[in-house]
Amino acid sequence: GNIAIAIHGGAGTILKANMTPELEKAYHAKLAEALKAGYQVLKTGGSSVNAVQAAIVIMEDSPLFNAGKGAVFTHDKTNELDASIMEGKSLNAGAISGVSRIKNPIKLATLVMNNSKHVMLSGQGAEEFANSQSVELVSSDYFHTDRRWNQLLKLLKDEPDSFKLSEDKDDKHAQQSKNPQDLNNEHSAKTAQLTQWPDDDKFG
Amino acid sequence: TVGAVALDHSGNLAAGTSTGGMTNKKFGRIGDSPIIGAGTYADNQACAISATGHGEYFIRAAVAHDICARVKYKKVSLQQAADEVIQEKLKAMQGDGGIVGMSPTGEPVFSFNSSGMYRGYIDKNGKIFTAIYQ
Repeated sequence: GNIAIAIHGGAGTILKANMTPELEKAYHAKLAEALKAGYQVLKTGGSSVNAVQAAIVIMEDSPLFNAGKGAVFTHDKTNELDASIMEGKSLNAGAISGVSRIKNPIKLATLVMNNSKHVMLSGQGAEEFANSQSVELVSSDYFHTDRRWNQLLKLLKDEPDSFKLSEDKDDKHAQQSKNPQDLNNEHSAKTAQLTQWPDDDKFG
Repeated sequence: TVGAVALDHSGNLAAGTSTGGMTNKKFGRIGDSPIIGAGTYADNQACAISATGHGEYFIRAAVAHDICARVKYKKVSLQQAADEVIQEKLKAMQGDGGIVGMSPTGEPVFSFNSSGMYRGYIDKNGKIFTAIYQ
């Protein structure tokens, strides 16, 4: 039968005026890479669930999108990730929420669907389940990008004093932002420009 | 937020969504992405949907399931069902965002009411398409 795949990388206020030609090219290239990864699975007879996973993992690993690497920061300066997956044949589904050490949340959601009786697991419990499934846990630093860190800093500067971010010097994220290597990273440099982006106001 | 929907050789649909959530979120807040029926839904008889946008509205509007239910019960096309929910129902609630969908015969569908959505497809003819703006 027919095979086909479609993806999205998030919706919102995306203005051409704020996009450099290089960044726009980078987005198109990453979208195409994700599509081809998923389509390859379908072409070789693989399942739609595996194709969806393959496409999403490419976008989770890219700092261009708000998922996995490049995820936004919470008020508490952490990254909390959510994911879900569903198969149309059996209406079986799996979801996880509020995890901070799972490199590819869509893979854990798929394990919940296939290897548990549950539909959704959250927070520490989801990470314990991940452990039981031998899923690799990464350091929470893995998710840090300057772009997202600066977005949080900018927001917290505008918030009432009680929410102000402390300037303690030994704050590991603050230190990480000053890491020249990070700043030299091509993607970080490009996406750091996005801090000029007029963010919309759906925060917190 | 990122998402994907697919149709395989056996005619099975699947949908998936993954997100970092909302900047500056507090109290363990989650949006629609991990909520089956709101941010993600798949049913071989109707469609596969992955949604992205202001989660609270997508949950209250049960967006992903609502689109599939309209296809199934109203017998309308996936594009029409998606537009009814995203361009009318969600907009009336002041909710912004969009969805990517796949029909049981392999038609990819987009519907979004914001200025842009990173999106793309490879259709049943193998044609690849990517886009950002409206």
